[in-house]
Amino acid sequence: AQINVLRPMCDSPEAEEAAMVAQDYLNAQHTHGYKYALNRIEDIKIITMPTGDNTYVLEIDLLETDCHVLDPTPVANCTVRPKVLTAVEGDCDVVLKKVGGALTVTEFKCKTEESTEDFCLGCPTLLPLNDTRALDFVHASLATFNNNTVNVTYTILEVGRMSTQIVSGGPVYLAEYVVVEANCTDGACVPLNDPIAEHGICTAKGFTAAHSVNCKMFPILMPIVDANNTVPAAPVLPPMVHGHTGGLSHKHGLRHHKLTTLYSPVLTSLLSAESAESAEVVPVVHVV
Amino acid sequence: ILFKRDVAAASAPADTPAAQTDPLLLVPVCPGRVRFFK
Repeated sequence: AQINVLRPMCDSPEAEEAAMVAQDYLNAQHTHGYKYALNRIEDIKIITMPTGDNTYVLEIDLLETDCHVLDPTPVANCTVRPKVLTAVEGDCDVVLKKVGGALTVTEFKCKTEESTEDFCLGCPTLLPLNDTRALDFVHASLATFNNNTVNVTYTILEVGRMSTQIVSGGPVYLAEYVVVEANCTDGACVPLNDPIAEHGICTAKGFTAAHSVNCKMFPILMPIVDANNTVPAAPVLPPMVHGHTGGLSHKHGLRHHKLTTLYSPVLTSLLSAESAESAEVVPVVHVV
Repeated sequence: ILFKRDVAAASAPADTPAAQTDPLLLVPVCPGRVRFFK
């Protein structure tokens, strides 16, 4: 029995197809932070087992976009953040299986980092998500937004990013946060736990006392109803796949939101093995 | 008179001495193109 290892070109249609499946799968796995867009396919191997099963081992480089994971905008229409705005990058190893012509992700391992190459004097600097002063600014800007809405009060579901920029008047804060409709009594607000509760993302800039705030509300997708089930189409996210470990954004060091780190129900050597092959342009390598 | 030089039908590994001296044998296979920025 032979195991064939094929190394197609990283820009080949089959590599692109696998990378797009991986990108969409990884985006569906994280419930916090922003969607990631494919930047480059670093490497690909297609392993054909004696049974005829194909396993794709893929290394991809992803970049953070400005679309929050709750935003229904397709990632293809999202804008990748420029590095000077402290972009966040994800390097992922992904294992996919091709069954019946369909590619399915079976394992992945991701490492998320913020870019530090393009720091410049006067550019915004990313702040930890628990920065007290920046959080005060976020709440002040939300109060401004709520003062300008009628009949609806919003509360913060998640802070996406906070940064500061030094200008002539001192440090200016820039913040992005997700809001959701809330039920407020005596100043205490509880997010509405309703699939059709309005969600949106707000961007605020300025000082705690004087700022601008702009919120983009996500379109509400009505639940799909059939005779037996009511399936909320959005904004409910796909459930986390069992067996993942580590890496959820609210558990990490609060520097920024990260991709889910690892999903490997059966940890194989495919995710961690360093390739010893050097002849990468030889199309087929037969391994007995 | 134009002479057409023979070129290997199959690409050679990029790290062989032949590939390092002959740019025609260098076929960038991986990594792929950068979509946004390096």
